[in-house]
Amino acid sequence: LDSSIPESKQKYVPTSGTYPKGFKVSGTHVGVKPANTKFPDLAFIVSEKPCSAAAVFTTNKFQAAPVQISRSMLEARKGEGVRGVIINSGCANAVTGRRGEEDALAMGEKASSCFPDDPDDGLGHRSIVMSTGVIGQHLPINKILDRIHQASSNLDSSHSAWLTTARAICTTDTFPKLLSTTFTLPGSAHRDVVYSLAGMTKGAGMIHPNMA
Amino acid sequence: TLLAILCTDAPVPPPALSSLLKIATNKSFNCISIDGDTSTNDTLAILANGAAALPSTPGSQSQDSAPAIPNDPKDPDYIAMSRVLTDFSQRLAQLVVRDGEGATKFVEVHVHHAPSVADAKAIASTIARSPLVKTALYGKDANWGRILCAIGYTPNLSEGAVVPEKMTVSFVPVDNSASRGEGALRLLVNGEPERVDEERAARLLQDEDLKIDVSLGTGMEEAKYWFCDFSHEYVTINGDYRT
Repeated sequence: LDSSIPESKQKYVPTSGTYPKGFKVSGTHVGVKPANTKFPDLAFIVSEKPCSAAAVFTTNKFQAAPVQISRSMLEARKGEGVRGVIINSGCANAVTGRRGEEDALAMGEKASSCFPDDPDDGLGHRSIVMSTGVIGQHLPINKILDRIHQASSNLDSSHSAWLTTARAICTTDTFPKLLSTTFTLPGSAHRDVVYSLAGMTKGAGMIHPNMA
Repeated sequence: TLLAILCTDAPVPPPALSSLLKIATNKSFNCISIDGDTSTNDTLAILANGAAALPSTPGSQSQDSAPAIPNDPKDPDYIAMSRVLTDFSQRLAQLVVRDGEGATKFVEVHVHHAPSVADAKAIASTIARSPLVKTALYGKDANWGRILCAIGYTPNLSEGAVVPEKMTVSFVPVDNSASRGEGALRLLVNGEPERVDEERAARLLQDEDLKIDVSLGTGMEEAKYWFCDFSHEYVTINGDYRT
């Protein structure tokens, strides 16, 4: 992966990190864009146990299918019992009509099926879904669904796995954007605990976010 | 499109997580611009699993979970968590700007002494979106006229937010700049243009990183925005990108 990163951007790519306990991640090659024959383009981020989740979404009136599906899931669950995030790059699944919504839902359900021990609470799947890439094309959904269990098998907590996952969400980005940190809290109940926070992001064009 | 995922092992229940995320977003990812276009897919999600356990007490084998952070903006843990999350989100958002398509410059615009945060943010956002400001920066041109123009057409400002006679605009070298010792380059002071040392301006604009400082002189509030320049390469990349 490093060989494709411009020299001027290498300094922004971490060589190590301290990642939060209980999370595992993977980046897997699907080939959402046929021209992509080697780079990972399916990211899977998982909490080993159901966790709290929250999100903010674009306020663009044309909300992509994954935005709608993810918002519905978080509302249904009131932000509780979430297991992870499944993301493809290469196709945004935006302005794709009902089929787009079905595809996004299928991604969320397939990702959640990787955790068969979770109780069926009647609230549906437990995954946030994201997509990024070209607008107005349908996802090659079968290719994606076929690789989700492989993505689950690839889950790992190493720095290398986090970096590969950050790479998997990139489109025209020239480098993966990944940070991690540790922190403490001042309250007496937390004073002796060292917490971790990790984050990855992507974006290089069509960037003027106004999320709510 | 902007996508971002944050994960923490701190114990943050959904109500607190949601409010903390909104605060952080409004001071980070909602304060960046590359090309002024808002995507159909922008999403920022945060997961908190509380897996960081309390250290076990002597003689005990078990590790208990720490108590949850309350959804109380006055609680010290909430305040500390908010600061950590906001700072971290700003650093992450700035990486996006640094990778702007075709970008050669990373610019922070700081608008201060504004009547409200909303006014300061609206002005910073307008400067960050201005194609003429962005192309001037690409051309290493200290063109403060374009900055003032953008300030002047910012929509929905409160009455009296912009008073030309109170406006001061400067370029400020960043900490690692070779120009740092020369201090801020004042372009406009209380509405009066300064005589600009073109050689100094040229040196300052050689830097990859630059700060634009705008004092409205009409209040006490402030906001920051981060953006990049606009280059030939941006057009090349997006002229080739097919829907």
